[in-house]
Amino acid sequence: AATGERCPACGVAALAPGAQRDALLALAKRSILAKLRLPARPSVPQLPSRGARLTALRTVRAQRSDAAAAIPGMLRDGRVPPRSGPGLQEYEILSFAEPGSSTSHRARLHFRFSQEVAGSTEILQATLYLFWAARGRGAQPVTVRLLQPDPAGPNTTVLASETRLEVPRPGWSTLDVGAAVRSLFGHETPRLTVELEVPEDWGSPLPSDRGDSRWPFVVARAQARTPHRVHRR
Amino acid sequence: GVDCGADSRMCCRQEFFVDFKEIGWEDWIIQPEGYHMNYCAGLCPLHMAGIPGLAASFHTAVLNRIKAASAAAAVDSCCVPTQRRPLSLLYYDRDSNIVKTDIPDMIVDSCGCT
Repeated sequence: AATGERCPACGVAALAPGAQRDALLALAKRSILAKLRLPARPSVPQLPSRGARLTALRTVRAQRSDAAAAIPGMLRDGRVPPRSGPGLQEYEILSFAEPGSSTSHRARLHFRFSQEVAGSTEILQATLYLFWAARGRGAQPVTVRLLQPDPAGPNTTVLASETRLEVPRPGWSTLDVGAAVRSLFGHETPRLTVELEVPEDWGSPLPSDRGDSRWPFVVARAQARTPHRVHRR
Repeated sequence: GVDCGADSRMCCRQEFFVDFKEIGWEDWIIQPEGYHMNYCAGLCPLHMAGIPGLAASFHTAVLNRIKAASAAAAVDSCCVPTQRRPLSLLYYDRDSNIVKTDIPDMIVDSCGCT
């Protein structure tokens, strides 16, 4: 405004350069937060360990290239074309386990999903990754229970499903948790609880340190819900 | 499309890079380091209407001169994005999950007159 310059297109007095920059930076922040459906920038309480992050990101990349090999018409950058509604915004979510109550051979893990994403997307796929260290000889039976928040009362859970895994050797094993996470996305607090139960003589089913790169995680793929359209004739 | 120069007055694309470190967002946005929030600015007199950017063939230029001479030349058209692409973000949400998403139509690649 000081320079008396006017916008050539609409004639409004041009902003001073500093004020214009601040206005554009504020616009960029508003625009990104609005598109991510976030009320404000997230304050990240506790970052997952670097090892766990790298392991999970490598897994997602490997999963994507496997999917590329499996699905014809794969997009160039490795994204799987959405099954329904091309052009809908897609999300890939890596959720790292929060340790819950545990005993010598049983452990609970919690996976939280943010309300912003849960409230505006639908789950296409969700996989739980668990690492088993070397234990005894031969295949070992492990029970994995998926628990969900009980609508009847806070901090109580109900059993959603129970799976017995035969762990043949040390390494990663996966479990499809798509149905459990999908039904969570309608809840007030979208939190998946996983209970692991191993044979008594195994010891804890979890790595000793949360910073371990073999810490359990869930990889979920979600897609923005198609906007609800009302057709009137 | 055309990128704006120091004294461009006609419709062009103005580059504007937002460095996430400069706005203190580098702790929750893992990738990329910033956002190209380019925008379109400049004049679109009617004889420029309908061509993507300023690059016009000789035939279009002659046609424009004829249009410019017409009485309706006083009405302008608008300088708008003609090509846009998604902004791919990898970020932490408030539960420390890592989320990757492609936000469609966030980066303007070229501008032109409606």
